[in-house]
Amino acid sequence: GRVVTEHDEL
Amino acid sequence: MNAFRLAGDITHLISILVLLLKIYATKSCSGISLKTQELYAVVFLARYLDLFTDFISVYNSVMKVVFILSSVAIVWCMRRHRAVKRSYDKELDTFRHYYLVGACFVFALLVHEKFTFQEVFWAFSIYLEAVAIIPQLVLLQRSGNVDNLTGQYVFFLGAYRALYILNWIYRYFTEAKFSRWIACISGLVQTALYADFFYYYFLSWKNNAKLNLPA
Repeated sequence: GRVVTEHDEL
Repeated sequence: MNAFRLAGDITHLISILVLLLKIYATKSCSGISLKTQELYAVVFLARYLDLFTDFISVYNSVMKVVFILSSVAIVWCMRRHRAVKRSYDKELDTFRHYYLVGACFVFALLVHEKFTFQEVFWAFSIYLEAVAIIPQLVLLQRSGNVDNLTGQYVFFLGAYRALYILNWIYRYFTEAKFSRWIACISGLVQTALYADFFYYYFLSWKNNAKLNLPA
């Protein structure tokens, strides 16, 4: 499956 | 974290400080859209649901808390503080922002990274942030002339968006797996909304004149 982007931005 | 991202976060912070300064120093919120401020409060509350579940860095957590508290405080001030409330341009701030909330939520249900509670709310917050400035721009357009602090507030908000785009371009070329299309496309839309304002802002800056938006 596709990796969910880590939300490291604000 | 690259320099563009840091500069973006700092201009975002400056925009909030400029707004707080305006409200505190002049005890007035004339020229400021309560609807835009309410949308920002919703944006931060919806996006930072991960505050207690995903730890990224102290910087990240502190900024999240600052954004949530400042946006809620501004809304509270505009709604409850006696003097500030009086200066609110209610009759100019008539954009139906509830429609934006509804449309963005439906869109988030359709387009998201993953169908989970947090991910849908994250996508919703990204879409809503992209359009949250609209009531503010409409209000400025209607009132015509813009006071210095309000102009600077919107300028710094726009600068924050522009710097985030540079940050994404930088990350795209420097990171192996960079895929955040939802944030990037929404960010482009959001920044484009500022184009008109920026044009008149630079015109007034170049001519050393008061910022005026044509009707």
